[in-house]
Amino acid sequence: GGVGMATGAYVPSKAVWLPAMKAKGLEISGTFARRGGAIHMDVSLTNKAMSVMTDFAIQFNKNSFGLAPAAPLQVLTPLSPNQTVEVSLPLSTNGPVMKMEPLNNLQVAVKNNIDVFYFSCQYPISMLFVEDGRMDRQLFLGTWKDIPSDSETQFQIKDCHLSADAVCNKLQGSNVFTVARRTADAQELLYLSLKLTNSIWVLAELRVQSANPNHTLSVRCRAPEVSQYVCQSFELILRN
Amino acid sequence: ELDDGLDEAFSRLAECRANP
Repeated sequence: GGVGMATGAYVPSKAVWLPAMKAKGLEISGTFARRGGAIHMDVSLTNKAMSVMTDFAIQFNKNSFGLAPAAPLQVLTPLSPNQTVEVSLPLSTNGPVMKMEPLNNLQVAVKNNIDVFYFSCQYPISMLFVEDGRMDRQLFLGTWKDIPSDSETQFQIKDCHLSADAVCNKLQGSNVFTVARRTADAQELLYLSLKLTNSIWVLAELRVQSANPNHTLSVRCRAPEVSQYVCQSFELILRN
Repeated sequence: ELDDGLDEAFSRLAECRANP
């Protein structure tokens, strides 16, 4: 839960990215959220050292989707011992691109008056799902058929007790759009689309059976390396 | 939904996927 709830989008809870013992007393925990069409890195900085910390700045390494700070890290007053400050850093997707492993890995450098510290974190790929990700129905059918079935990624979402309506609503809260719905052979088939910030389209079919809490997700994408991350993100969205 | 042939195409796709 947390800050992203107003739009219904999935937001992971904050995790410790940099423990104080690895950063001369600076502890950083954080999460990522998409709010009002903009991506934010929401961080808590805690001073667990015995002296005041000042002069904070942040930099990202090249990453798969060109994420970069869109503004300086604003820590307006010195951080006293035992003090925590919450900062919401807006991010752009116009930074330098380099494919990372895993794809959603982000390497970060943070400096203060004491030293420079480095850590890695992973962002939910769903924060890259843009608001205009509903694909035209004719384009969906054509694209689905164009992408060979052997590059389809299948994934089981187990023990999910949501109705097809609830699934559609929950996914739409994270910019996954229902292009069409059909009932066939006692299954509800949902045809879904999303678009990533780098304009990669992802098409999906989710099979929901009313008597079975295990749903089958099939994903087709012209950049098939993103499919497994999208599958995992659907599971996180539907479970939260 | 508009009957522009797409409804039918989605129905065929769903049938085909549900009964491969």
